[in-house]
Amino acid sequence: ILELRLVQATLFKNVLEAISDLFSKANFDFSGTGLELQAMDTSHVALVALLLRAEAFNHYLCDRDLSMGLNLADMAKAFRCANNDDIITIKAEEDWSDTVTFTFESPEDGEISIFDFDFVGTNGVPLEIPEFPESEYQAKVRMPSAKFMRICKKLSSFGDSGDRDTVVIISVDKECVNFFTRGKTGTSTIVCRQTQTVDKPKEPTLIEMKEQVSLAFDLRYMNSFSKGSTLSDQVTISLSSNLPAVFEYKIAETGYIRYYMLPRIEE
Amino acid sequence: KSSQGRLESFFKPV
Repeated sequence: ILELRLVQATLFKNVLEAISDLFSKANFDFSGTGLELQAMDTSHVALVALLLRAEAFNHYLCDRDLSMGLNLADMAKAFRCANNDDIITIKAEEDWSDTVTFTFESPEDGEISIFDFDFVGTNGVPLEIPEFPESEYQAKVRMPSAKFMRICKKLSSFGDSGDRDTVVIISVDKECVNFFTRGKTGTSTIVCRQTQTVDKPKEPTLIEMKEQVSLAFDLRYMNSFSKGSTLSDQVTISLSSNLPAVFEYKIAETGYIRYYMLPRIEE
Repeated sequence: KSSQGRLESFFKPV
């Protein structure tokens, strides 16, 4: 049997908002450890991996590993009807008929909404996601997630919006990270310097650089990743010319959401 | 000209 409860719908609402525009289906893996979610976009360019440890839930009972593919668009629609302070219950029975039940209960007026979701096939997930060695990454940038989102928005508004393939180049050089994009009639560069942690201890921008690195990514994807900002105050971007870049948001003490994307390759 | 790299070679099915 699987039975989970969260007394505030916000966390799950935010998770769905952070993934549902880019990924149409996801694999949800429930085990004694917690919930592991994985999704790959249809063009196999981006992968998202989420971990919510059992401690993230107010009640967590899972006596048998259970893996289910779910349609994220349908789930996002259902969760938009949930209020932030609704109590969520997630249930699947032992003799489960390939469905999972999500219940939203309003603590104020006692109204209960029940959604049953059928399992669906997923795009080849779950996948084995190795922990890539730290030494393989040429640079790591940590910054406030709101700042990263703002940068993505600025670049998107300047970048040629008619072109789905607007490219952003992220370069790390000493104590600076530059975001560069080309618009119709010019270019735009946003420079972020490493900030002194004494000034704004809660909002540092930290840059760890082993060697200079300059990589190109699809801005459209990066923009979607930046929606992880509702889950964490900080984002860490790990850059390597040989490995997928990782955009990681730590979720309090209870997990993380990681987006993986390879840099563009010169042909 | 550049193209977006694909992830299959880094992540294998479980």
